[in-house]
Amino acid sequence: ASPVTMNAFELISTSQGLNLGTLFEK
Amino acid sequence: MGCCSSKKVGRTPGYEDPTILASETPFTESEVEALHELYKKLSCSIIDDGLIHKEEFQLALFRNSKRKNLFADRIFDLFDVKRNGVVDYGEFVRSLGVFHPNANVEDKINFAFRLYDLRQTGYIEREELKEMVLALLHESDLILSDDVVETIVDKTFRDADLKGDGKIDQEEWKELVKKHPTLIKNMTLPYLKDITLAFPSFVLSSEVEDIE
Repeated sequence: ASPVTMNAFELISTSQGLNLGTLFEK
Repeated sequence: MGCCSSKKVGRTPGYEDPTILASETPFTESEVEALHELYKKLSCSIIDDGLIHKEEFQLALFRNSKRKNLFADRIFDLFDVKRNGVVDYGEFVRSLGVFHPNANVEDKINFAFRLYDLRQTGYIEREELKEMVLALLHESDLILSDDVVETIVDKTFRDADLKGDGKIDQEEWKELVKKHPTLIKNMTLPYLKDITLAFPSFVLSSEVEDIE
């Protein structure tokens, strides 16, 4: 979806800083 | 990443009985123990004191200890429950528990609200939302005009700010998440269900410690 049509929170949730899954990568 | 010189489980600052941590979180006892392996790895990657410092958190997230990121800062601050600048083992396990697939949805919604309430006023304010959108754009090397950013923020506020007072309170946030459940998708880490598979070395290292 284009950023313009997205909910701002949806956009924010894509931040790498919120991707804690990286902690589990070896 | 480096490795701690200490192998003794009990030396980890903030170490807590796995039975207690398992009873207070969605993790099983063996998952809590497996998380200890991850914790040890993270907490000695730069400063070998058995505590997670912000630089170590950044290193784990971005492979770069100096990379500044608004959201990583907020997550770290929320994990640092005692507000002493470091995340100890108990804080780490309890905070990660919120991200468990079986964790209470209410807890996930509340955690996300606190995360986005940048200045901890009890509300997500328009300025805070704009600051987060700008931070995300900056991080993603996306350039959008100020008008477009304003449009995105306005649109979100029209959707979320039901009382029309220019800020989003917890109740409004809950309603928004009900309407758009994907907003808290990032509050669930599927990895946490397979944590014992991710860190099978726990079994080995605990056996070694028993022998010692």
